[in-house]
This record gives sequence, structure tokens and C-alpha cells, in this order.
Amino acid sequence: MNIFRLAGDMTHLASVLVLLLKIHTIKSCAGISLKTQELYALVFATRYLDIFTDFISLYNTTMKLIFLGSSFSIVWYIRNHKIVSRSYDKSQDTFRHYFLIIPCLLLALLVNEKFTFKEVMWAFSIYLEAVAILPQLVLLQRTRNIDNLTGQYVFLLGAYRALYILNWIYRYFTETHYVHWITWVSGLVQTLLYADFFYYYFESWKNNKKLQLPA
Amino acid sequence: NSTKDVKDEL
Repeated sequence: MNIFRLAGDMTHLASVLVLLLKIHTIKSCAGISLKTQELYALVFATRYLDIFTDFISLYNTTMKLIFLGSSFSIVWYIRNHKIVSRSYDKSQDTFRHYFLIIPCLLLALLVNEKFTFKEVMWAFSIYLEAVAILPQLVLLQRTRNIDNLTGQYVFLLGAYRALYILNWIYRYFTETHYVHWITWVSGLVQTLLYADFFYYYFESWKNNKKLQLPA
Repeated sequence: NSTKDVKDEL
């Protein structure tokens, strides 16, 4: 563990807590894409298949349980909670996210570290996470006034993978044979997808203006 | 030595 990866995990945890805070306290999911939340639940479900077979550390297992539990409960909240589900705008959240799943699955079958079920599922989860934010970014472009919690949620979610890139650079230089092209390329693509969001987020913070993404 | 390449990252 290094400071970049710890900061990345804490930033990721913070993004989940901000979203849970928004949904649980103000009982609203306005501006949140259910499709991105569903994709993330699928990402964790396929990535943490080893949660009961490979024990790495208490920290690792605890964080996996937190991410699994929070992602599935957020999906449940938005779908089934009588008050929260009312603030979900189905007509705006139209990205066909199933179109993301198939290519990621095919790519995982072709490019993986080992052709076993667990490894293919793991590679699938890495590829899927890289594009999981797309429905949310599309929804943000359609959302007139993005509330602060939603903006902070997306910012933290993007920042965590950027910190992971620093972690990979650090590990490359400090550990022998530490090379993981699948996570490196996917993590870079994932972070680049946030580039324009980061720009507008920073601009709105600098000029103290409401966050607005151009349509 | 084939240290099982355990995925230690989240």
C-alpha cells in the first residue's frame, strides 16, 4: 500500500459516502444516473468474486464489502424507494448502457491475464469501469442546474482513478515486474473521460459559478 | 517461483 493508492481508495469511499448522503438525507437522486449506478454494481460484483476465496487484508475485505453494499443499495434506493425513485428522471437517463456491457465482455474474452472465469470477469470489470461514467456524464449535460453534491460525487469518482494512476507509476518504479497493462490503459481511458468535466468543475469552483456542462 | 498474482488492489 502506498499513499497514492490509500488516497485513491479514500477518495473513492468519499464519493460513495457523498452519494449516499445525498440520497439518504435529502431523499433525492436528481441528476444521478441510475444506469451508471447499475454499471458500477456490476463492476464490483464481477471484480470482487474472490472476496471469500482470497483474503488479502482486513482493509481489502472491508472496502470490498463497503463498495458492494453501497453500490447495490444505491441501485435499490433509486429503483424502489418510494420517495427517492420519484426524483429519478427516467426520460433523461437514456444512455443505452447495455451497449457498453457487450463490447467490454468481448474485449475481456480476448484480452485478459489468464483465460479463466475469474480473470475474464476481472478484466471485464476493469473495462466496464472505464466507461461506466458515460451515462452519468451524458445526464449531466442535460441537467440544467447540477446540485453541489452531484458535482462533488462525480469529481471524487474521477479523482480516485487519477490517484490510482499515480499509484501505478509509484509501484512501477518501486516493485520489480509490476506491469499491468489492462488496468493501466483502462484507468487512463477512464480518467481521460472526466477531462472536460474536471475542466468545467474547476472553472465553476474558480469563478464561484454554478457548475454547467455544455450540451 | 509462481507467486500467485493476487489482485491486491480494489
